[in-house]
Amino acid sequence: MFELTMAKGSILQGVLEAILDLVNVANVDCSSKGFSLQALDTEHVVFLSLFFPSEVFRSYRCDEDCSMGIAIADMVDLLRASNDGDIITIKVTDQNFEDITITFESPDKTKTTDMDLQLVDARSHRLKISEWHDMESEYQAIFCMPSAQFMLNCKSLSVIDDDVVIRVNEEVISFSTKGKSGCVNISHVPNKTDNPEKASVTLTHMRGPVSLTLNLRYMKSCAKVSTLFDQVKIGLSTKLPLMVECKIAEKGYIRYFVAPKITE
Amino acid sequence: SRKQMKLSAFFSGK
Repeated sequence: MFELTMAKGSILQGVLEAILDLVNVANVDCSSKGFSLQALDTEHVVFLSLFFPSEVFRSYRCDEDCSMGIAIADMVDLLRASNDGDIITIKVTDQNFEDITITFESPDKTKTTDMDLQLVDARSHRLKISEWHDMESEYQAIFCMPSAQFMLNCKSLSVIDDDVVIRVNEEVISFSTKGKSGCVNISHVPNKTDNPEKASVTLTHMRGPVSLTLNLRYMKSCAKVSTLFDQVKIGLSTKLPLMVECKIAEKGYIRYFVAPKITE
Repeated sequence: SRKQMKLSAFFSGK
């Protein structure tokens, strides 16, 4: 049996809402340690992997590891029907592994709403990329910045063009674009420390200058999720997809891996 | 012109 409870408006609900523009179906794995989700966008440019440790939920129980495919848009639609103050329970019983049950309980416990959501096949969303998760040292540069600043950069650049070039070297981290109507270049002088301050842009890992070109549509989508958190960590390498990561509590994370654009 | 890469270019074991 698997069962988790959370308050309406909790971080999981916020994240599920924020990933909807990229993801329809996700593969969810539950273990005693927590709730993880993997999903691939329909164009196979972005892979999303998140892990919510059990302690971030109001209560959490998982007797046996389980894996299921969930139509995220349908689940979010159901969750939206909850009222302020409701406690939301998501449950899968061993006897019935064809759907999950979502329950809302009103704060005064006088009203309960039960809904069943059919599970779907999401095996194609399961990429064996676990090795990427421990590949921080393989990235040529990793920096952290306030997620509000990341969102602002993406919005400012998308006025001009669809792409952003992110360049990182020891002296500067820049976001730039060039379009028909002009160009924008946003430069940040980074701090260099292992303990990034919340308000600053910090270069935490540097093996050499690197630059990548990315579609701003995907970057804005990553930025949308990141604004649920204070800071975002971005890793660049010419041999790996761009990594955008936010930490959830001590052990949890949400990570996007975004394939860049190349010059033909 | 720029071409959008797919994740499969980085990873084959799907």
